[in-house]
Amino acid sequence: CFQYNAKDEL
Amino acid sequence: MNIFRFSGDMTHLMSVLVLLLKIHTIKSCAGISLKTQELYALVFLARYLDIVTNFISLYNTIMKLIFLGSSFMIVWYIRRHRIVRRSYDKEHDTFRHLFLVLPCFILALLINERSAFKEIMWTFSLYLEAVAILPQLVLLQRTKNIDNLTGQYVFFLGAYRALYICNWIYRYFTEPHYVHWITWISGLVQTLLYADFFYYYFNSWKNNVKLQLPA
Repeated sequence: CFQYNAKDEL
Repeated sequence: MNIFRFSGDMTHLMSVLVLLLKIHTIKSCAGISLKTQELYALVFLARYLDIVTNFISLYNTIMKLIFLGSSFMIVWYIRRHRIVRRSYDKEHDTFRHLFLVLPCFILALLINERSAFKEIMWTFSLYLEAVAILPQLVLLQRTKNIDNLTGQYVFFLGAYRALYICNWIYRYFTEPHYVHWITWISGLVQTLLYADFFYYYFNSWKNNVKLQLPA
């Protein structure tokens, strides 16, 4: 499954 | 949040502040590319579509608001402010937006992690940010005398990108399953675009001479 923790960056 | 990510955000913030300082206090936007500033405004608009729906932290929300607000403020200053706009170098800032926006948008439609609207816009913003500095670099090359603030502005932007790469390397080794090819490759391309500028920036600093890029 995809991890979306790059979205916590600006 | 690690030290690289935080330092990266701070140098990004510094670059914006240096630019606003130049525009607001000296009332000049000489050597600043309006095209690049408009592309950045578009980048933040496309990336922060989730600003109200996806809350991560107060820090994130405030920084997003600062980047959105400042990018539109800078564009407003260059286009509309009656004194600032006179110093805009229209003749040399000739890069066409569409040459960058269109390929980035098509690429985002083709290569993305998930084909939802917000996801495509987010991916588009990553691709566009990678190349948005190009009009500014072209303008610097055409400008004979680059003033200190403009040089520092580009330097801080480049430092922000380099620190983000350190952040990704750090996160890769410390967080489970932290793999983001799209973010990494577009980020790497973006950082490489600054390599040439950095070379001349450090040379001018070392030899204590005025910064000038070869044509």
